[in-house]
Amino acid sequence: CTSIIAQDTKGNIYHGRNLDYAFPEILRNLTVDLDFIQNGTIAYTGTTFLGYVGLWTGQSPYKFTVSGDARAKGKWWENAIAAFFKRSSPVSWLVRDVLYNARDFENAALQLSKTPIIADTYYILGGTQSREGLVITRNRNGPADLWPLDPQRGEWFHVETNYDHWTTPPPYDDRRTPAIKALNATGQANINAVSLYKVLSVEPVLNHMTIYTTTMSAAFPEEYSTQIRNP
Amino acid sequence: QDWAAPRYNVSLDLPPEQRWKAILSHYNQTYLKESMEFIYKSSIPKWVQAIILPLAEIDIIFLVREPYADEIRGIARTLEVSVGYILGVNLAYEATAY
Repeated sequence: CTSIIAQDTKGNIYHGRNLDYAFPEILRNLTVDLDFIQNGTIAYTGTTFLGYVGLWTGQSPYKFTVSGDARAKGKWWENAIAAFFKRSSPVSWLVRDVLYNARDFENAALQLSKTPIIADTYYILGGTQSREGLVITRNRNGPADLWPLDPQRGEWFHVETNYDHWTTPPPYDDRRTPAIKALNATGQANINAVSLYKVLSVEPVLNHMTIYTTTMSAAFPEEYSTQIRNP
Repeated sequence: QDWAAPRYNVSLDLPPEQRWKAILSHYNQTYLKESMEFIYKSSIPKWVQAIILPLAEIDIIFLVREPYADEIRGIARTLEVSVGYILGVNLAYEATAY
């Protein structure tokens, strides 16, 4: 997977993600965008596969956007203990819980950082205000690292794939470097949902395992858009 | 060619067991059923299958909480597949991410 949060020169936050997974031919046919309705209004929006009740991509309108990327760490039995004995949350169910419960960006960041989960992951969070962007590197029991946007120091975007951001990705799976190059070529003044989609369409950020690309911005919830990819 | 994901509503005002039924009805049930079984058998380790299937036959509330337990039950009932298959698909990441 590849997730990107970026802030334009006016302080607008954009969030995009490619979801890469096994069985792409099947999962492309099962991908849906869903508006979860309560009392006649959209409580939250998300993208998932039919039969899968969790969300790896979602938006709480006018509050925040969130995506999850896989982080393969630890041992199988640690996941088993977290699931069967600690009764921790599956990673994608916590996303859905937070989309439903969190009051705002800050509260979402707190819940996504601290709630025990079964397996490690990366949560990428975007808000509605300037500087509201955060990559949360998660261990099962809490945060391993918090990496906020810092536009005043030139960090107007963050790219998270499936490796800790403070390490170098392996050369056989470096989607981070091409994404960073494409973002720098785009420039902060030109970043928006359309240009972010183009960045996420650069190979190998877009690859044969990419199932869908979602672009979203919590301040403009009607622009939530998912394209099913066929690279 | 790329194409836009279809978009549907899920009513949180409905009981969890009924929330996914209308969406699933838009799709070929046989294809959905076969897809779930294929993903389950291809991605869930055998040791996880050995735990999930018998427990799910008793009651998945031993394994997962509401409203997700009831949503999974409702999907399994609609597709006429074992609750264990749907539960396994929903825990595929947790069963393989290490």
